Amino acid sequence: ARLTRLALTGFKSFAEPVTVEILAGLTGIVGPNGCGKSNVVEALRWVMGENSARSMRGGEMDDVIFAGTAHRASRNIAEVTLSLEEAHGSAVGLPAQGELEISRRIERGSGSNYRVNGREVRARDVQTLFADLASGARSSGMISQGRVAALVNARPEERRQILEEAA
Amino acid sequence: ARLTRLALTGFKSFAEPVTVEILAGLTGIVGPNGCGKSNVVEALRWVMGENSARSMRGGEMDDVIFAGTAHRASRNIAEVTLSLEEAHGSAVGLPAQGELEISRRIERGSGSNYRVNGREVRARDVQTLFADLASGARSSGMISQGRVAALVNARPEERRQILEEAA
Amino acid sequence: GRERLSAVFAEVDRHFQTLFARMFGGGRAHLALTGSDDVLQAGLEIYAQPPGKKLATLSLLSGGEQALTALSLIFAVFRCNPAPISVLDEVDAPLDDANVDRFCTLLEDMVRETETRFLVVTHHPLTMSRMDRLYGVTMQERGISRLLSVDLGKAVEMVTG
Amino acid sequence: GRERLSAVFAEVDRHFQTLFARMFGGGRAHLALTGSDDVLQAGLEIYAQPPGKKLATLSLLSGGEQALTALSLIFAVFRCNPAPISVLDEVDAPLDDANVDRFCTLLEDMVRETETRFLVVTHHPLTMSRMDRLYGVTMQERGISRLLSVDLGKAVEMVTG
Ligand SMILES: Nc1ncnc2c1ncn2[C@@H]1O[C@H](COP(=O)(O)OP(=O)(O)OP(=O)(O)O)[C@@H](O)[C@H]1O
Ligand SMILES: Nc1ncnc2c1ncn2[C@@H]1O[C@H](COP(=O)(O)OP(=O)(O)OP(=O)(O)O)[C@@H](O)[C@H]1O
Ligand SMILES: [Mg+2]
Ligand SMILES: [Mg+2]
Repeated sequence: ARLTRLALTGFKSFAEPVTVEILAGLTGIVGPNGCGKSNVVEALRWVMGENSARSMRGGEMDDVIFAGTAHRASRNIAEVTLSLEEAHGSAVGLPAQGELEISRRIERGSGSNYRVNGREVRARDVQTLFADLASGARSSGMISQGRVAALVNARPEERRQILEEAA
Repeated sequence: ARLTRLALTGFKSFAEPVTVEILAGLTGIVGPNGCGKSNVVEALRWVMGENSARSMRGGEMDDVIFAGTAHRASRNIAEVTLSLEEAHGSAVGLPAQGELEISRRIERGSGSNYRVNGREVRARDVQTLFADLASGARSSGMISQGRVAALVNARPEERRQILEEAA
Repeated sequence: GRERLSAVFAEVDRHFQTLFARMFGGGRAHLALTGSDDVLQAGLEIYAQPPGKKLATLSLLSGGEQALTALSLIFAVFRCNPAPISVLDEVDAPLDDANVDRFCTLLEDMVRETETRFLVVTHHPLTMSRMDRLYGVTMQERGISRLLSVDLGKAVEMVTG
Repeated sequence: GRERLSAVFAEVDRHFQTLFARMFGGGRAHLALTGSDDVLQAGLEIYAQPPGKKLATLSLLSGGEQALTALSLIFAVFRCNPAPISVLDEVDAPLDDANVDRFCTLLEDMVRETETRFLVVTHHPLTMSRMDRLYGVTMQERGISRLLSVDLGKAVEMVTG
C-alpha cells in the first residue's frame, strides 16, 4: 500500500483547504516557528485514528477545529482525508482494491466520524486498517516533536509494542 | 555575590580534574554529541545541592562517579567545588566575607558531604545559601536539556515557585 | 508576606508583557493568579497570544513558541531579582534562525542590565557567534571529557565533525 | 505465536546492532527480552555502548546519543516490516552536524531498501539539502497556514527570517 495524498480543511491553523502530495523518498517540511508544520503531522495522526485530545496538544478534541484569528471567524468543522493506493480494504469490509480514501470529520460539539470511500465506518476499523499496514497514529515511525528519545526512556514493557509492529 | 569558578574531578565523564572559569557575560559551551556538556551543567546543579539521582539522569547518586571507559578503571570518588566572591556566608554560619568555596564530595557506597571553606556543613545549609541568592539546583534560571518548555507545561500551582524566586 | 508577593507578581507580570512582545516581535501576554484569592496560595497562570493569533491554550502553541514564552518569563524574573548565574542547555534547539537572533539579542540586554553570568550550551553557529567566549568540551580520549578555550572557527569545526 | 515473535525479535536485534554501529560510527548495542521467559509477556530492554565508552544505563546517554539510539531501533523495525509512511518531527534538533550527516545517509539507505515515504520536519539546513523535495508552510496571513513547494534557497530563507 502507498499513502499518496493528505488533504486538510479547517484543521487547526489550516483554515483554507490544503493538499499535501506524499511522494516517494524524502519530503522535507520547513517553515518558521509556529507556522503549522507540526499541525500537518497531527492531521495525519488524527485521520489514522488518534483518539487522545492531549496527544493533539489540546484540552478536548474540538481544539483541532480552526479557532479563528484576529481577523477571521472560527469554524465549526474540520476534515482530513488521506488517500491510499493498492491498499487492502478488507479491514473495513471493502474488497481488496486500488484506491482508498479515508476521511475523518469533526463538528464542534458533536464528535467525529470516519468514512472510507464515502461509506461511514467505525474508528476501530480505520485503526485496524493501519495496524495491518504496520502503521497508525502511535506507530514507532510517527515521531511527534520532542518525542524522538521517548522509546529509549520508556519502560521495557512499553517497548514491546515495537516487536508487534515488526511482526 | 558572583560565581567565579567550577572545578570537577571524577564527576561523570570528567575523570581528570577540570576547571571552568565562570566569567562575566555570555559563555558558550560547545562540542559534539556525548562529549560532556550537560555533565558540566549537572556538576553545577549537584554542588548546589541537587538530591535527586533521577534528575542527574542516573539510577542512584553513585552514577555521578566516573564509571570508567574501555581503557580506564572506574573511580570511587567524585568532587565538585564552586567558588563565590562577595558572598554572604551567614546561611552556613560564616561571617559575611569575600570568598566562599563550596564543595561536595561523594564516595561510592557511602554517600556525599558538603564543605564550605573546608568546614563540613549540612546539605540544607548549602541549599539555603543558594536560595538566598535567588539561585540553586532547581531555580528557573537553571534549564537542563530538553526542559525549556517545562515552565509552560507545568500546572499553575507548580509555577508559583517562580514568584518566590523573584521576591 | 502578602503585600510583598503581590508587588512582586505585578512587577514580574509587567516585565513578562514587555519581554514577550520583544521575543515575538509583537503579540500580547500576561500572567494571572488563579485558584485562590490568597496570593500566598494561588497558582500562576500564563496567557500568551503570538502576533495575529487568537489567545490559545498554552499547549496548542508550537515547540518554538513555548520555548520563547518560557524564556520571556524566566528573564522577567531575572529583571526583578537577578540570579548570579543562569545555565541554558540547548534552549535554542527548537528555534528557527530569526528567533535565535531575537533570543541572543535579549540575552545581551540581560547581561547589560544585570550581573547574571550565563553558561549557554549550544550547537547553533549563530548562537556561538554571539557569545563573549567559547569553551569546547572534547573527548580526544574516548569517554574522557576535557575543556579548552576555543575561537569561533574551531567551535564550528567541533560540531561539524 | 511464540515462534513468530522470537524470530522477529532476533531479526530486529540483528538489524539494530548493525544500524547502531553505523549511526555512531562504531560501538555496540543489542536488545534483550526481560521480565519473563515467555516472549509474549516479556519487555524489551535496550543495551547501548557508544564507541570507547562503557556500557551505560540508557538514561546516562546524552540527548544526541539517545536520539540516535532510538532512530536506530525504529529503522531496525522498518527493515523487518516497513511501514508505508514515517513522519519525523525535528528529530535532528539534538544532533550535531556530523550526526545529522550520518542520520541523513541512513535515511537515504532506508528509502533505497524499503518503499517507506518519509515526511521530515526540520530547521536544519543540512537536512534540508538532503531531501528529495521541500514543502514550505507559511503564514503570510497571520494565523492561517498554507503550503507551497519551495527550493533549497527559498527554504533556508524561510527559517532565517
Ligand atoms: N484550532 C486551532 N485553530 C487555529 N490555530 C491553531 C489551532 N490549533 C493550533 N493552532 C496554532 O498553530 C500554531 C502551532 O503550529 P505548529 O505547532 O504546527 O507550529 P510549527 O510549525 O510546528 O512550529 P515549531 O517550529 O515552533 O515547532 C500555534 O500558534 C497555534 O496557535
Ligand atoms: N559516571 C559516568 N562515568 C563516565 N561517563 C559517564 C558517566 N555518566 C555519564 N557518562 C557519559 O557522559 C556522556 C554524556 O554526556 P553529556 O550528556 O554531557 O553529553 P553532551 O555533550 O551534553 O551531548 P549532547 O550534545 O548529545 O547533549 C555519555 O556518553 C555517558 O556515557
Ligand atoms: Mg513543531
Ligand atoms: Mg547535552
